[in-house]
Amino acid sequence: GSPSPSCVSCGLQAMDRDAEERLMTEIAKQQILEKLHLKERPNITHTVPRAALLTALRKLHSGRVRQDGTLELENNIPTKDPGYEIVSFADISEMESGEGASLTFQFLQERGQSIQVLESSLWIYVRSSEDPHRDSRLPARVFLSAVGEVSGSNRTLVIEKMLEVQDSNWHTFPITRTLQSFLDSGQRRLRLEVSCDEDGKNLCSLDGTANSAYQPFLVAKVRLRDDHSKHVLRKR
Amino acid sequence: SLRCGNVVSVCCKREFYIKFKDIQWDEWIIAPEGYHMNYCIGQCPQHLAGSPGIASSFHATVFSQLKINGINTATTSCCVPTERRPLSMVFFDSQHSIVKMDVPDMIVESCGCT
Repeated sequence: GSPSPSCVSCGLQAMDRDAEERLMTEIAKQQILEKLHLKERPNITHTVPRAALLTALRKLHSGRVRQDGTLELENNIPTKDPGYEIVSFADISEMESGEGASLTFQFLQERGQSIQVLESSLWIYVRSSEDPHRDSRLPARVFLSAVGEVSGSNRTLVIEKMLEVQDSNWHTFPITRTLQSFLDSGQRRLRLEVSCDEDGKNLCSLDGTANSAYQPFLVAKVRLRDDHSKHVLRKR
Repeated sequence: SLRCGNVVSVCCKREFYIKFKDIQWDEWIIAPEGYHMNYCIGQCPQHLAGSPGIASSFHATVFSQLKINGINTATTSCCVPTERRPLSMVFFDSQHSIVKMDVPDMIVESCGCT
């Protein structure tokens, strides 16, 4: 009979435009949280230094940074099982020995979630030596230290590299296996100690102060493991 | 694919864009600046059901064969997405880490009748 904008079979009254807009907004919010595997929107208590953020995003190859600092993303066509990439900024504390600094990264894994680390690296900004005649090679070491222990004690060497430092620049340290065993252990805080020692002076910039463009960070490409569901299937 | 106007009749794509700044979600979503949550709405009368080029699903192909052979399908045809594309998102998680995720099939590009 008469055309009615409402859904006759549903028995609902026609919504006014605002109510419909509000409803659609709520649906969009739920859809985005679900697709990002989040229960609720993250509560951001402190801002990451903008310079550090832009540096990290550039390392993520996640697109181009426009003049106004906003990000233009490249839409990657994801594989069937899209992984995702994480950039985590460290909380930094000086080591008592003065040898370097201790970086603490926090990770929160949802209960029942199992994460596979495809690749991970630690990014450290290393300054060039003030002595122009100095050998450009610089020994750098990264240790994994037990959380809660005095820094410098009870730690294991993760990687040792001889850096070629002509001028100040970023250097990466692969920590894929370290991060994988850390996540598998279910802990929440990963603590790494870094030392780039030159005659008692630490050339690694471990400056976590606000607005520091050289804040060390960790990049990881990860994927949710799906063998967990298969396991459940086997149970049935 | 048809784009819906104000009055909806035949299967079409209705565009709906939400700007994260408007809902204060730009505090934790770094990029993109908004989300196109388009959706499909409208009727799929018999003569549009499974029209080639409108619906590219396997279901449409089978449906066409049944119709061509005059078999009464007595089934209804639905207005569904026929093309979708992924969306890359970069956001802060609760640990203030930055996460970049490519979410498949996030944006409806076109609609059609099954």
